[in-house]
Amino acid sequence: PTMQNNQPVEFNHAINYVNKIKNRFQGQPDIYKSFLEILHTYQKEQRNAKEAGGNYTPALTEQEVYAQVARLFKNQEDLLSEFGQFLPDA
Amino acid sequence: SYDFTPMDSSAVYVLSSMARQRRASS
Repeated sequence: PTMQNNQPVEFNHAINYVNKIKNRFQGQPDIYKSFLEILHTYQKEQRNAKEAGGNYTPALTEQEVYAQVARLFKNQEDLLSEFGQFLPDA
Repeated sequence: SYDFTPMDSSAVYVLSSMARQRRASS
């Protein structure tokens, strides 16, 4: 029951956050696109690691994801700190 | 507005699964 109650919260938070980024970078679609690419690379690496059952180290660590997003979101401290709330082990 | 493309939706999916993982490991 706890998981069912928490999942929509995380989902809504993610929707709001993606929306906020889209709006913030409306005039700079490349930044938004790069952000999506970082997320997809991270997800792909996580999936590879999971499928390899511990025999594969993801090429993109959480720290690297954070660093890449920090470079992308420079001068947008609020977006970056909110991103930190999603990232495991940040 | 919530005018989401499939790419947006997958970003939402990745972010929410990251948040779940974060909660599971804390």
